[in-house]
Amino acid sequence: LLSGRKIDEEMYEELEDLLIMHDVGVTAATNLLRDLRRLVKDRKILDGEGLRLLLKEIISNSLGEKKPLRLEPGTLNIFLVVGVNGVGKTTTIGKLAQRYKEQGLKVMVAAGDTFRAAASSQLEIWAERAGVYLVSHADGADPAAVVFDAVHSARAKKIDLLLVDTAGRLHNKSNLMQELGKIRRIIDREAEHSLREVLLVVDATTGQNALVQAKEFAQIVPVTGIVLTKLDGTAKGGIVIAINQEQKIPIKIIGVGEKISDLRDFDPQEFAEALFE
Amino acid sequence: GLGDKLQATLKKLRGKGKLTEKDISDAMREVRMALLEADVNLKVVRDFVNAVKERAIGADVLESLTPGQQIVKIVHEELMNLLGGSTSRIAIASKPPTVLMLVGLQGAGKTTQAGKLALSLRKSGRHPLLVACDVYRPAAIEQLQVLGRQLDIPVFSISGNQNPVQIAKQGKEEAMRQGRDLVIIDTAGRLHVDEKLMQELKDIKAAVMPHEILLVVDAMTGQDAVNVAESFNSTLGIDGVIVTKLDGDTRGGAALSIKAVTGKPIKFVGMGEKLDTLEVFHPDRMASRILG
Ligand SMILES: Nc1nc2c(ncn2[C@@H]2O[C@H](COP(=O)(O)OP(=O)(O)OP(=O)(O)O)[C@@H](O)[C@H]2O)c(=O)[nH]1
Ligand SMILES: Nc1nc2c(ncn2[C@@H]2O[C@H](COP(=O)(O)OP(=O)(O)OP(=O)(O)O)[C@@H](O)[C@H]2O)c(=O)[nH]1
Ligand SMILES: [Mg+2]
Ligand SMILES: [Mg+2]
Repeated sequence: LLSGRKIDEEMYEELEDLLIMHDVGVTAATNLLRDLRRLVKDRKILDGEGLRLLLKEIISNSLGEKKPLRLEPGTLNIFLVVGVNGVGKTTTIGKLAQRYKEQGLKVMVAAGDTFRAAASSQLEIWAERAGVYLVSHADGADPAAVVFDAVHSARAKKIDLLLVDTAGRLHNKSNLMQELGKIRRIIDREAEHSLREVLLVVDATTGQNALVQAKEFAQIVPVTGIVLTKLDGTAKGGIVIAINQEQKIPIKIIGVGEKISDLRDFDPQEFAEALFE
Repeated sequence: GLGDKLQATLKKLRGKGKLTEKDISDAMREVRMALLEADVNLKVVRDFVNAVKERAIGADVLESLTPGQQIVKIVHEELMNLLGGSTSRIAIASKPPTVLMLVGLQGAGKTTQAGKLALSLRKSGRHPLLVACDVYRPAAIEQLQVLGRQLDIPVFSISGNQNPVQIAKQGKEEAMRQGRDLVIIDTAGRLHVDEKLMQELKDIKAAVMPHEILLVVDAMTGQDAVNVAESFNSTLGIDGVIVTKLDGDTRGGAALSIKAVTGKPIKFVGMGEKLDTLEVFHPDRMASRILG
């Protein structure tokens, strides 16, 4: 739409609309466009196509380098998976379990959601599909007890990677956030230096509330990365640009479907490209 | 919230008479910001701000209200007009069973809301049967069965059957046999752009002729809410919307966008994970929430 047109104010407005329509939000969009205007001057960009490529570059650069998930060989690695309700935590753990099992690692998953109906059964099926160990207790058990049990079992079995599933929780529920803090303390106490990643799962359809989610979860646990799910839909997940600007949390993984193989590493350039499709 | 921002923007105008074009455009910029931050869809914001602007131009700045309050009052009324005027009642069929069908994106809260609806409608005298038509998600049927056990409400499912259309049909027949006068069908989450799965919904609809098809939407949905709602409505036809997870702190602008674009009523809101947390939709509370 922009190629062949000279740059004018209307073009900047169209780009702002595009960013807003992809949930980048007014504040982050304003920041991006301010950088864009400055670079247009510096680089003497004259036409719409140049403008579009430059904005893509700015977005891609703001998201940083590709950041893989951290795994130290020869020791227990623990990933704690957190987020609000229904975003794709359990499914993502199934996908991650398969990926690392296929790389030859000894993998275990812990059913830390003891609250929601059939949550353990759901994870049990994923564990079976991925061919990995599972630690779970009866429904209604203390999630802290499951995690304690899983960490000790993982150490005994010389597990390379323990994936800890947690119940979905809204960040404005202080008792649930405190429970999460307790789970993290148990992991740190029972397996010092093993907590390698705390992954906040964010649904790509989420709007501005994802910014608050990132802020609030990061206060309780040391969030090391974001998993952006459901990118196979029509939502582009532009909110992660705002999260990255404000909270400086890298996006590491994306979910692109409901099958066990529908997991990819986050690629900033591909992501920026997709915003303009 | 918006009230404070407008007070600051327009504080010089107390008792000045009519609001000028410049006063209005300054105020409209604040309104636009507030609505976009609340996740209201961009196109809906545009139309809404124009409607507010029409009313604000020439509005008298009353002695009893500051101009900021005056604008907020207009915005609140316009939001109420858009959100309100709908019924939270489920139309009960004259010839039982009444069939309800829940649809929506993955993870929106359909299965949980199915349980909540069953409980709520039993309290008003109905005899519900829950029907488990999600044959894809691991342990989805078990999830509904657990809820049914918690509520002592029967759940119909066919183990090993991979045909949701058949399950829905047999579920309705089973309700008639058992004298259950309300059938609540839980369907699998799906993308509005998945043609095969959207066709499956049409096939279920044709097989059981639901009296109400309710679109279940997560309150924290962003700009995409309009695409989803329009798509489900045009492909399948929806009769109402349930907005879930409103016990969170999201402003919930998606609710406004969906109502504005489809015209379908928001019937209920989900205010928690427990099964007694389904509430009737209150347009005035939603309007205040959106404005922050
Ligand atoms: N289309 C699509 N669906 C997904 C993706 N990831 C997860 N889902 C679906 O989203 C729904 C919710 O997934 P779950 O894994 O149960 O989400 P959760 O965060 O564990 O949910 P709670 O534990 O209830 O908070 C399921 O229907 C999944 O199949 C994805 O990348 N794409
Ligand atoms: N806080 C809160 N959580 C809710 C509400 N409604 C549902 N949930 C939670 O949201 C998550 C997803 O709910 P489900 O009922 O499994 O959603 P679904 O639409 O059936 O998911 P799929 O079948 O995978 O598409 C679960 O953790 C529920 O407990 C609500 O009103 N408030
Ligand atoms: Mg889960
Ligand atoms: Mg479900």
